[in-house]
Order: sequence, then C-alpha cells, then structure tokens
Amino acid sequence: FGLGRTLQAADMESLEEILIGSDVGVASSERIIKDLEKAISALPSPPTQDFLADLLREEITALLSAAGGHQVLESPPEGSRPRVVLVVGVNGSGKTTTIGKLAARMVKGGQKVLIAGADTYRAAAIGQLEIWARRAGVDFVGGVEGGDPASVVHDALSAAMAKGVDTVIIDTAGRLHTKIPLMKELEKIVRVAGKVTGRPPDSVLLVLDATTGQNALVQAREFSRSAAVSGIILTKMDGTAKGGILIPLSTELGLPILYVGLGEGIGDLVPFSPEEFAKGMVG
Amino acid sequence: SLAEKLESVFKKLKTRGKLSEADIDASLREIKLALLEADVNFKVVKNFISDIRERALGAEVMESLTPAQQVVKIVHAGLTDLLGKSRSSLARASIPPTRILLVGLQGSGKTTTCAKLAKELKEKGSRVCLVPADLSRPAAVDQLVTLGKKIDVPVFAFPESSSSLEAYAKASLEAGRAGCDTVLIDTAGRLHVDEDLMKEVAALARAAAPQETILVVDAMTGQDAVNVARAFHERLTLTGIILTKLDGDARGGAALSMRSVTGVPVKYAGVGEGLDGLEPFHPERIASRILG
Ligand SMILES: Nc1nc2c(ncn2[C@@H]2O[C@H](COP(=O)(O)OP(=O)(O)OP(=O)(O)O)[C@@H](O)[C@H]2O)c(=O)[nH]1
Ligand SMILES: Nc1nc2c(ncn2[C@@H]2O[C@H](COP(=O)(O)OP(=O)(O)OP(=O)(O)O)[C@@H](O)[C@H]2O)c(=O)[nH]1
Ligand SMILES: [Mg+2]
Ligand SMILES: [Mg+2]
Repeated sequence: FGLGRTLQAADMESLEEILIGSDVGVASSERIIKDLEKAISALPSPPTQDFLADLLREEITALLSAAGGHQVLESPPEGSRPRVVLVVGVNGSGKTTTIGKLAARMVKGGQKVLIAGADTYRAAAIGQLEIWARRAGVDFVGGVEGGDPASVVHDALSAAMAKGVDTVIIDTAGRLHTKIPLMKELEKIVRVAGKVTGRPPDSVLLVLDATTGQNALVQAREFSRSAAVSGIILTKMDGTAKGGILIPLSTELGLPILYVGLGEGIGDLVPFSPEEFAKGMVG
Repeated sequence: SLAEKLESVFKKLKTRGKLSEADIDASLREIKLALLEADVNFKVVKNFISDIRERALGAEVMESLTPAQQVVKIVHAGLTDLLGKSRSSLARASIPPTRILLVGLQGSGKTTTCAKLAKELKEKGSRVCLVPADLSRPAAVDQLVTLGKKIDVPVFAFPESSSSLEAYAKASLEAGRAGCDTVLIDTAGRLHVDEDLMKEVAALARAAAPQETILVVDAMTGQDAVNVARAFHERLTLTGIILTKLDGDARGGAALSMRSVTGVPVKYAGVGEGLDGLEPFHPERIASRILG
C-alpha cells in the first residue's frame, strides 16, 4: 500500500502563491498541485523545499512541451511562396514591435521579407511599422490612414507574389475581441489573404502581453474563432510578470508558443524555452 | 455569477437547518475563487477574505432567511469601500500652468489617454497643451501630434532633443508663451524594474513638479499589477491611476489590488480607442464587474 503522504499546509501555501501569483489561474494551479501530491504520495520522508521546487519545474516544463515551430518560420518556405504570416492581438500587446524583431530573424534565416502595414486605423501606426521595416532591412507596403486594411493586404500580397518574396508578415490593428465589427474585419482580412494566394494564411500569430491576467484565455479563444490562431508570442517577459497564463493556454487550447519578447530592441525576441520559462516562475 | 454560486452553496447547507462556521468558510472559498479569477492579487484576496469573515459570521448572515444575498451585500460593500469614493477631480496648480504627468508600462494606453484627457479638459474650459516626452518609441511623437491635431490642442514637440528632460524644458517654455494653463506630459512606456528608465522619469517629475502624476494601467493586467503600482508609487508618489481598455471583458481586479496596496485612487476609466473614450471611474461599477 502507498504511504499516502500529502503536502504540508505551508508547502501547499507557497506552491499556491507561486502559481496563482504567476497568473497560472485557479483551475490549472489546483491540477498542478494535485499532480505534485501524487508524485510525493509514496515518499518515505517529507520532501524538502528544493525537492518540491524541482518537481514543480519539471511539471511546468512537461505541460509546456507544445513549444517550437520557430525554426520553420525563420527559414525560407518549403512550399508555396510567399508564406503569409498574420499577426493579431489586443491593443498595445506588442504586435508592431514584434514584427520588426521577427522580420530581422527571418532575414538572418536567409529570407526575402515584406511587411504589410494593415493597421490603417491608429494614429502613426503606419509610420511606426515603416521604421521597424527599415531597421530590419525589409520591404514595406503600407496603406493610408483611414483606408481599408483588407486592400493593403491585397496590394502587399500581390506585390510579394510578383517580387518572389519568401515571407509576408501582416501587421493588424489592435482590437478587443469584444468588438464584433473589428473581429468581422479580421475575418475579412483572412478571407482576402486567402483569395490572393489561393490558400489561408500559413501562420496566424497571437501576440499576448505577459502582464495580462485571466483575460488572455478569452483572447486566445475568441481570436482563434475569427482567425484560426496557429501560435503564440508572449511579449514583455523582461518585466516582473511571469506569464503563467501560458500553462492553461497550452493545456486547454493546445496552442504552440513560438517566441518570447524580452525587450524593445530589434534583437529582443527569443525562441520559447519551457525550461527557461519554468525556471523564471519557480526560481 | 458569484451571487448564483453562493445561492447554490447555501441551498445545500440550509437544508440542514442552522448555518455553521464551516458553512460560512465554504461561501468564503467561493468568493476567494471569484476574486482570483477576476485577477485580484492573491495576497489582497487573502486579506480581504479575513476582513469580511468576521462580518460574515455575524447575525446579519447567520440568522438571515437569505444568507447568500447577505454575503453578496457584505462583499460588494467591502469591495466598494476598498476601491474608495469616486474621486475623478484633478488637482490644479495655484500658479498656472497645471502639469499632469502620465506614466506606466509599455502599451498601457498613455499616449491615447493623454489626448483623451486633453479633450476632456479643453471641453471643460482649460487652455490645454500636450508635451510628447517619449523620444524612444518609433513615431511616438507623431502619434501625439496626430491626436493633438484631431482635437485642435497644441502639441509642443521637440523630437530632436537629446533627452525627455530637454524636450520637456523646451516645450514648457513654448507652453508658457502660448498661455496654456494645463500641460499634459506623455512619457515613454517603461518597466518598473528598469533602473535607468525609472531614474529618467523621476528626473522628469522633479523638473516638471506636476500637480498630478498618473499611472496608466491596462485593465487586463493580472497579478503583476501590485508590483507595478507599488514601484511607481515609491519612486514618484502617484496621485492617481487611470485604468484603460475597460471596454473589453477583463474583470479589472487589478484596480482593487493597486488601490488596496498603494492607497492611490483610480480617477478615470479608458473605455474606447476613440478620444471620447474616457469617463470618471465608478467604484461600485468595477466592484460589480469584479464579482461577475
Ligand atoms: N519591455 C518590452 N516592451 C515591449 C516588448 N514588446 C513590445 N514592447 C513595447 O510595447 C509597446 C507597444 O508595442 P506595439 O508594438 O506598439 O504594440 P501593438 O500591439 O502593435 O499596439 P497597437 O497596434 O496599438 O495595438 C511599445 O512601447 C513597445 O516598445 C517586449 O518584449 N518588452
Ligand atoms: N479599446 C481601447 N483601446 C485603447 C484604450 N486606450 C488605449 N487603447 C489602445 O491601446 C493601444 C496602446 O495605446 P497607446 O496610447 O499607444 O499606449 P502607450 O501606453 O502610449 O504605449 P507606449 O508609449 O508604447 O508605452 C492603442 O491601440 C490604443 O488605441 C481604451 O480605453 N480602449
Ligand atoms: Mg501596432
Ligand atoms: Mg505612448
């Protein structure tokens, strides 16, 4: 028979604090703690703090193994050209900046890249992206402020096909998923991209701010409905937020996490590492 | 909603007759879960629950025919008290111009909020001007200049300045010459753990000596809100918080966390991308929103 060892109240408390305090959320935290209890139930003596920390790090790493996919994105496409990467997310999450960083990585990977500025709404959005395109050394097709974003997508993709571009990255306006007309606009952008290239976007990246709490789950669900999100980029992990929301995102929605943003410079985008992430959360 | 969850908790319990302390703790657990799911900070939730526990064990609940309703009342009152009285007035300088400094993390909505406040104050009769002191983000100055044109408020931009301090100093002279009585200063987004950038904004605050130093925070911010608010408050002495993007469906628990930990009042709510998307902060409304 098993020894049935359970967690001490103090250990339980400190585990809860790490998990909840990292935005892992109640449901996922409870599940993780139950798993840890199973892991220690047959121990002959009480686990030390260090042992529990190791267990927790391993557990988190295992839950996030749906990482990767960034190498494919950075090398020239194997299939049809151009590869179309659509970047979406709520206001201020870091989409425009991330696109500059991503384009730079793709250039290093030997690609000819075109950036499409389909945020025709926000003040100075086109100018901001144009500066990033210049920094990354890639071509830029922008719209006019107040214009139709779908027509920028149409023009950029047509130009990319004519120029033999490897990858087109499309920047879109920040939008709250609660705004139905804006989500409809996003669906239209996806449709128009499909019409020009004859297939849906190859990659739809949801850019999430690491400081976001439980709303990130709602964002991921809603954006997935309108734009078939294929991967996540978590920005602003250079702050003190732990981005624990990645755990329920990974376990409940199965979304691969491709990159982490670690700053405001062009080089501040790194491939997601479950081990590094777990270490950052647990210590 | 929390009210419904508590009803079902008490329904199970009331069938046994009198309520016990354990029953109350069962209801408090539901409240704890609701607050955590609303992004209220873990430690703030713990303190809040222990504060209301005593009242929840009192006669008003234990002897009530509708204990769930009584508990919801206590929680709602507790949250509204914690969030403080609605206080959206802005301090004015005894000798004009009034200076208002907006600070916060990257992407929280400072630049947009700066223009929204300018519009609001102009409509109330102030001679407002805008100072773009973010020289680092690409096209940040253009962004504020564009917004200023939209609302016909002068923007004194010196993007070639070598520092935000210099940009502010030059703008401040222009504002004086133009007869502005209210100067709104937009700053670059920064991390509270970036020592250089925190030093920079502290120096700007010393030079500008603003009547209002406002932390602009995204309503979807999670557990990290207390760290951010505490750090900015310790370095700058905040006079207010503006919670943005409340037109989304984030519950906004960060409001409770920040207010409870720093005592700084939330003065306005950002409720849209347009420049009319600003309204006074209503504590009872956010309390209901947090409780779902
Ligand atoms: N510290 C830090 N800041 C970041 C990171 N990624 C983006 N930012 C900053 O976040 C702010 C917002 O970035 P944007 O790229 O404008 O965000 P966006 O999603 O395009 O915003 P909208 O188009 O307005 O929705 C800028 O100040 C960026 O420099 C990151 O990984 N770390
Ligand atoms: N829906 C909505 N969007 C908002 C609100 N406030 C700001 N935004 C949007 O949020 C995004 C970021 O706003 P900015 O004003 O650029 O944020 P910021 O804090 O100045 O960003 P940095 O200067 O990079 O730190 C933009 O897309 C804004 O339109 C709001 O109350 N509701
Ligand atoms: Mg953008
Ligand atoms: Mg700004």
